[in-house]
Amino acid sequence: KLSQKSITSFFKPS
Amino acid sequence: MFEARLASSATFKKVLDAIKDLLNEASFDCSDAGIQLQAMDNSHVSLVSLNLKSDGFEKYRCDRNLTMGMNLASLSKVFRCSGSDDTVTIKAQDDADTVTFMFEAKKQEKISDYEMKLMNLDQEHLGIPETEFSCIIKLPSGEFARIVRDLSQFGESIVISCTKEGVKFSTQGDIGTGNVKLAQTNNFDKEDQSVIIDMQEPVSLTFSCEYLNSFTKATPLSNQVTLSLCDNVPLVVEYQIPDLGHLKYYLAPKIEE
Repeated sequence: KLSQKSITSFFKPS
Repeated sequence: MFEARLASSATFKKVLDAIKDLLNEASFDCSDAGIQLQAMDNSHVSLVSLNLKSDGFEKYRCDRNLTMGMNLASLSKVFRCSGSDDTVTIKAQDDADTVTFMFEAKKQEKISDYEMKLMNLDQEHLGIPETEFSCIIKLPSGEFARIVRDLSQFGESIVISCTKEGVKFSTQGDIGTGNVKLAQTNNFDKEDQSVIIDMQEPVSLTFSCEYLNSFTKATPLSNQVTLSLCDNVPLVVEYQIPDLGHLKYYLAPKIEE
């Protein structure tokens, strides 16, 4: 089962 | 004082059409360098990054850095009032709570202006790390839109697989499967009609059709689109806006739990 990752799990607040 | 005059209001309209599906509102950051926008969609699955360079404008003046929060549906209403050949001038005073858009027909026979209320948006900026991508694919933007539209009929996700042989887009759903393979073309004298693959390592990643379809709303901006892929990293879908800048979309992959 594939799950949609969130963009915030790759890019952090700068 | 902020003032930016763009020769073609139609270009800005296309930019707006390309982002308003994903974003309800967004902050336009204006500086000497130009106008930038960075925003996540509501579900925080994708990120939109727009850069319009100041030297792409006919006239550009930005005395102080300015952030203009705008409702994009309202902004669309304003741009619906512009003619396709109009120029647009965007004006705001420092610390203003409104922005003015002036549309001028080519021979000055019609001039209209619209003032729109600005919003205070609390948007966080994300840092985008430098990535060495495994595969960078350039293809005609119309072809990419066609493939995404075709495959979206069958499934919710598209697998993009890239090897040195070419790039394959695949989907599966209740009624069956679909695959589209594109080989690298040799038509190098017509770069914007070519498929060009720069592969360091083969890569295969799964992405949501719904988001890919939203990104293809940018197709009228550019003849070519660039897809950058790397394992466990968001896909980058990039449209160059001729002489003005670029629009990039970042999309988080679907990953096995």
